[in-house]
Amino acid sequence: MNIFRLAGDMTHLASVLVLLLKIHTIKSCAGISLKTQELFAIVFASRYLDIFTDFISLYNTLMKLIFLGSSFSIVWYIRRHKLVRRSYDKDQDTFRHYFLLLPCFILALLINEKFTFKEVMWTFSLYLEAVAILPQLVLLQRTKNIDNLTGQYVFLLGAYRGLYILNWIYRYFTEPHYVHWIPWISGLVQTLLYADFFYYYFESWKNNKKLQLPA
Amino acid sequence: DDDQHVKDEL
Repeated sequence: MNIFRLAGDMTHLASVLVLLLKIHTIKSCAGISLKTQELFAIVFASRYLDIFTDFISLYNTLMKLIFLGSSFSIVWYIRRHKLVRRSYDKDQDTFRHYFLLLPCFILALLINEKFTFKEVMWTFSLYLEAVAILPQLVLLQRTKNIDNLTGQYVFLLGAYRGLYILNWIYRYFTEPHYVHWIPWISGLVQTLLYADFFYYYFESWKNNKKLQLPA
Repeated sequence: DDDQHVKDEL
């Protein structure tokens, strides 16, 4: 494992921890899109179908369990927890996320490395992860006061994707036959979706002003 | 398995 990959995983883990901190301690999910969280839960459930069949490393299995457990518990919190549920911006979080599922699934059926159940589901999870942030970005645009934790959460998620690209570049030059167009292109699309957010995040940080996205 | 090695990523 190279440094970019480890840093990417750690940033991903940190993003989840920041979100759990907000939800668990402050009992608030204001500014967080339930739609995006539901998509992430589907992403991990369809990607980690191999968790009990293919053992890669203890690290790998543990991280998979963490991402599965955290994504489903976040959805549970926002939907079911008495206090957290009250802070959910339901009227603002209106992205039709179900409309992302079918195109991603059809694309996975058409464009994949191998036409098997596990492989198609894995590819589906990559396509879906690429666009899963969209409801969250739309909600951010509509939020007048983006709190620090929400801003940091989205920043860490974007950083995780950027670091994965560096990891692929590194692996391409250090490992033989390491060419994987499907994860690379979907990962690149996913990272580009954060470009706009990054711009305003750094601007607000530089000018020491509150983060706000233009509508 | 050649196409397995990207699956070590999360």
